[in-house]
Amino acid sequence: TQTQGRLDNFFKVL
Amino acid sequence: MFEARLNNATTLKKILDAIKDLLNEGTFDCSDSGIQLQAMDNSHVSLVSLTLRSDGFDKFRCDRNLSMGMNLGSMAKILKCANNDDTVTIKAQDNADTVTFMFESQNQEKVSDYEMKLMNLDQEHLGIPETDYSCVVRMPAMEFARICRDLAQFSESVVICCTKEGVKFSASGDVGSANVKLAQTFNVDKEEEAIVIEMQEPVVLTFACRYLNAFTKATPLSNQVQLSMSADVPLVVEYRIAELGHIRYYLAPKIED
Repeated sequence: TQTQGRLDNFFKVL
Repeated sequence: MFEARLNNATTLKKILDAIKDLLNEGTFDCSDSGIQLQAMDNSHVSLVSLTLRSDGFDKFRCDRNLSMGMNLGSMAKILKCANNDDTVTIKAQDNADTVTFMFESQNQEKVSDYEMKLMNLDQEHLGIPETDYSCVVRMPAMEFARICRDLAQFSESVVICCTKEGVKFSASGDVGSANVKLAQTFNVDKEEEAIVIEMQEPVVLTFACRYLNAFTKATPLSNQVQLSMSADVPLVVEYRIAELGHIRYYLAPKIED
């Protein structure tokens, strides 16, 4: 099964 | 003083249509280089990045950098009041808490202005790393919209598989399964009908149809769409806005549990 990723896991908060 | 003018309201209406389903509000950052907006949807799954260059406007003046937080639903109400061929001017004073949209008919006989309250939005800015994508696909924007719409009937997710030969979109669910394969085109008459694939490594990624369909609201802005993909990183869906800039959508892939 797959879950939806979140952008916070890929991009850094500036 | 900030002032930006476009000779017809259609472009701005299309831009707003392209973002308002994903975002309730957004901050328009204005500088002498143009207008930028970067915002994630509420669930932090997708991000909209809009760039409008100052030289693409018919008039552009920005004396001091300005961040204008706007409710996009309210902005949509105001833009509905403009005719497509009206000239639209966006104006704000420095440190103002309102923005004014002025619409002028082509014959100058009707001039309307709408003032909207600005919002203080506490928005996180994300640093998007420079990425060399394994696959970059350029294809007609209408075709991409059609595929996303069709496949959404079968599943919540679409699998995009890109190889040198072509790109395949697949969905499967209770009804059955659907596959759409597009081959790279050669010798097409019109550039906007071309399907071009630049591949370093093949990729297979899964994305939520709902977001892809939201991105295709930008279709009226551009003949072509560009999909940039690498394993395990967000997809970039880019629509160029002729002579003005671009809108990019980022979408986090679905990942194995």
